[in-house]
Amino acid sequence: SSLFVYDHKITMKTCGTTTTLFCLEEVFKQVNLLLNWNCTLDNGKFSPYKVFYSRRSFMFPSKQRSIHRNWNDEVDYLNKFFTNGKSYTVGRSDQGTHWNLYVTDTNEDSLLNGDTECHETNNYEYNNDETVEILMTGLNHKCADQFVCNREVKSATSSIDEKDNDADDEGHLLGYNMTKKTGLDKIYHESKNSCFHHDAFAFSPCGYSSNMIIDDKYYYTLHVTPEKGWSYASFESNVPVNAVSDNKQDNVDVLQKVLKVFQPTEFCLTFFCKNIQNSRSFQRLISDIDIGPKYTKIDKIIYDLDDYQLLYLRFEMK
Amino acid sequence: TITIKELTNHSYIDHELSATLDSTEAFEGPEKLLEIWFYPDPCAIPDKTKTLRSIPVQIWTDILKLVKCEVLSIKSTKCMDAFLLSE
Repeated sequence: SSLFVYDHKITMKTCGTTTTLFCLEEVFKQVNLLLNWNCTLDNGKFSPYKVFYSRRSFMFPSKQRSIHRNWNDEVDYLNKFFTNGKSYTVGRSDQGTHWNLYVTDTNEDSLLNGDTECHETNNYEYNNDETVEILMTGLNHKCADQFVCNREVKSATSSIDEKDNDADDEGHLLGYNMTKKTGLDKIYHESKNSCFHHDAFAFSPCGYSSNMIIDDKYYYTLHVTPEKGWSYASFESNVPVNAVSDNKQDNVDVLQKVLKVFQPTEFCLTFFCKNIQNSRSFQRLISDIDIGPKYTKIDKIIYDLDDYQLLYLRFEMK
Repeated sequence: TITIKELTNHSYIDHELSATLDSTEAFEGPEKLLEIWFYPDPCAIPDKTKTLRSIPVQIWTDILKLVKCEVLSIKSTKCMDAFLLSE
């Protein structure tokens, strides 16, 4: 799981039986208390600039906790916090492969406080926000095995050497090695002046999470559960690939690189894009992209969501 | 690409959690993704001396307990804090 905290937004991506939405009340309470950011309406609900909540259909929904067992319960819970949310089920709901999205209307009042000069400096980022997510199941066994480590887990009562330096931390060291071995640090062509940070962890008995930061402000994150029978990997990125690569790369290329690492039998891609005119990736993805002879496109769905375009694609291995 | 230096420049790392975390029961793949934008960009924040990144790590740790997650490590840059979490 991962959490990304920016000055103005947070992104939380949590795996397993986590109870993601149960943080909402405390987040708004602390933001009000510590930052004096009050986005409470007269009816007690909240109206931040924008909220997104999404997930693929679960493999084992009955094992989830509380509201997370059922999409409608999650939406009901979200509607207790927000007045202007919309819920979508995207893709085929009869195959357990669909994707769910809840998104609130944009609160344009948040723009009124702005610093005009600052906005102009950051105009490109604001107008060209994009997020791509690739959710993969049925990983190739050899590919999945790269994320199994079976390192020894110490008991909570055994003494942990607090003098260990970070480089000796086994879970992080193995995570680093997995990143290097699989080439997951080479997904993007960076420009000469790019800087890159990496943090990865190898779970025991298996599994892998990593956060990569490009140019101090963009992230891509991977989470892998390689168990046979329900193997799964996800890739999510807000890296503006064209800009970062000096127009040498787009998200079709990124997709191909990610698929090469995991070789899934099935995957879906979601792409949120604020400015489709400027996005070479969006234009290429909606055309009949060639991602190799192995895959057949099953679904292509486009939503016009307020100030974003959403593209959903699903592929299966032939 | 990354270098081995990336193992030594964490803002925070929990060695005890790292050593004792057993993920045998972490059976589910698909994640839940929550994104809350309080403002459209940092420029829109009225008082830039206080932002989400001013919130102490301990508060985020407590919030994450509600989610059933713990903090394994953090990397910080001039624009963001990236938390790597359990589960």
